[in-house]
Amino acid sequence: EQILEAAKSIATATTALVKAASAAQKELV
Amino acid sequence: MPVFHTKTIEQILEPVANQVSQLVIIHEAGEDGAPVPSLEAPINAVESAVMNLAKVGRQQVQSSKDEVLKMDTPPAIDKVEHAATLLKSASTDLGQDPYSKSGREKLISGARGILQGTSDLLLVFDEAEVRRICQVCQGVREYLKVSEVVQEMENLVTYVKNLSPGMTNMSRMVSQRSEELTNVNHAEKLAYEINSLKTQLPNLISSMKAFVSTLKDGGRAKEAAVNNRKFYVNNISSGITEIIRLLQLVSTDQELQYD
Repeated sequence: EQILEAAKSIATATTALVKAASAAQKELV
Repeated sequence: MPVFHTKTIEQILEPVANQVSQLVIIHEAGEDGAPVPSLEAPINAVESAVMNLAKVGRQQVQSSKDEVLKMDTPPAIDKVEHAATLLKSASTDLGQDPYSKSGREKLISGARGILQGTSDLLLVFDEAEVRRICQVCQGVREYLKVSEVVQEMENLVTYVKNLSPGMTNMSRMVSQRSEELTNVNHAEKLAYEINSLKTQLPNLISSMKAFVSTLKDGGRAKEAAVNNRKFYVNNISSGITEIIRLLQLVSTDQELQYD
């Protein structure tokens, strides 16, 4: 359970990071 | 898009995988010409989540008795930690130059590494869970052999009392596992096998009862009763062996489609 919770946190943080990185490019496209 | 083995892993990783795929597509199409905004805060958030996962993973390794898990967890943690280092480096590169090519590439490699490493780690723990279910199945299969020494009604009652909780526990674990699998063929076959076992258990008990009765009646029809009991023991044992095989399949194993 602890591993699942920790993995969820990583997934959320990584999704937010990649979204932020993609956002500027999408505006340009 | 990677194929995720269980619904839990899929729910956790699919959004990240989708997002990373989009970033890769933008990059490979050469459309990432805009300056990348400062990613320091989100990268710090990822780093902190990675540190927590590594800590929890190492704690689990210390407390687990599963030797395979102890062996497979550290490389997965290393992979996630290495990916976090790449992201930090990407942040530095992009901080200096928001158009930095190496920064973008490190960002993509880092995000992919986080996805892959987290997936590896979740799979290591999932495989440990599968081994735990398989052990329960093996325990029940072993106990079936004890049916051969039951000769009196009193022993039969004890035998059923001992077998039933194991069988119930096994059924519950296998059913839950079946509901967790993303491969529909594997899930359906597991559900079929466990239901088949549930229906055969009363037959086994009846056959044992019949055997005990034949002994009471002076041993007439003893051979037929033994064969009948053997038939159900073998059927249930084979069913459990098949369940163990199905539990160990991964989502990309396709052989069941040709059954």
